[in-house]
Amino acid sequence: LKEKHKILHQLLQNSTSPVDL
Amino acid sequence: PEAADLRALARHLYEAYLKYFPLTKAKARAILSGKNGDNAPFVIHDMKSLMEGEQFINCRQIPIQEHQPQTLSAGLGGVTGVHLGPDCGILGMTNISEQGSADALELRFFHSCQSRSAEGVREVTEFAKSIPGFINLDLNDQVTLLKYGVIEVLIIMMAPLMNKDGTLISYGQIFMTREFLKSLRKPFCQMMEPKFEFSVKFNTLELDDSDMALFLAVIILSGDRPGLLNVKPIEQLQETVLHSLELQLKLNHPDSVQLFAKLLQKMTDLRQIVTDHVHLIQLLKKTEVDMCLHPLLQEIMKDL
Repeated sequence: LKEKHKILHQLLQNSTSPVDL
Repeated sequence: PEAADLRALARHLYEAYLKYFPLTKAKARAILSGKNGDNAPFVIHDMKSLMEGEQFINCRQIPIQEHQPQTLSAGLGGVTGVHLGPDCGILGMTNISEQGSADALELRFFHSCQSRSAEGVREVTEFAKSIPGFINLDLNDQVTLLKYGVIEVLIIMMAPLMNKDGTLISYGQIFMTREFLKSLRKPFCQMMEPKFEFSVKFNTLELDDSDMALFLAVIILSGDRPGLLNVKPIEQLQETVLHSLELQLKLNHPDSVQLFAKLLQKMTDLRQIVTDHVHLIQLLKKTEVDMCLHPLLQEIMKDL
């Protein structure tokens, strides 16, 4: 599931650094 | 749990809500009722005003000199579409090139909506992480809860921005009329109407931001999402938030009969709205050759 949802996973893991949306 | 703990949880979630969501219900209602000083929103009610306002969509701050001439006067007693008169939308256009540019404009607007939705997913994710115990859940389950809950949360978050005549967008700086949204070509015109119908009813419950914070947490912590690995801890977390919500509603709305039950009933309606929304997006992917869905939204909607 984590593999199929990489951005969501990244959002969950990175608490402060902004993800490039 | 002790009532004091439940009140502390309510306060904590309310603070997280204020921290992560830029436009609260309190602010939105002030704007919609014209009690926001001179900062009336820019109104988009036809293709011409969409063209004029397009550059400001998703801007957090509209430059004042660009903004002022097009706004409705706050003295009209709030923002509604009623004062704007008949809306021609794109129906009045006959010229083929005008129609082509209107089509492109609609598509660009749809892409702006997607960008804001993706940003909304980020905000909801941060809010979810602030729910005590959420980040200790299995990481796969965190992903599942967000995948299935985030559109429901975004739809609930939309309700305070809406009245029967239209909706605030762009952090409350633009008001887009319901009639204009209905005038867009299919299936764009079908996307917002179910949300308006839901929101108008939902708004009659008169929740405030502190109630909303708890309700959003309850939605996120739904233990019946498909594919969850470890349901028990999720249900335990939800149970605590539900107790906190029930107490909050009793204290905050002592005269509102069965408010807690009515609110829980809304969760069923929400699921149908999300199903219909995802179907429309799938339809769009087939009919709009130029459409590309934001990768984050693709992730969420795939196999939903």
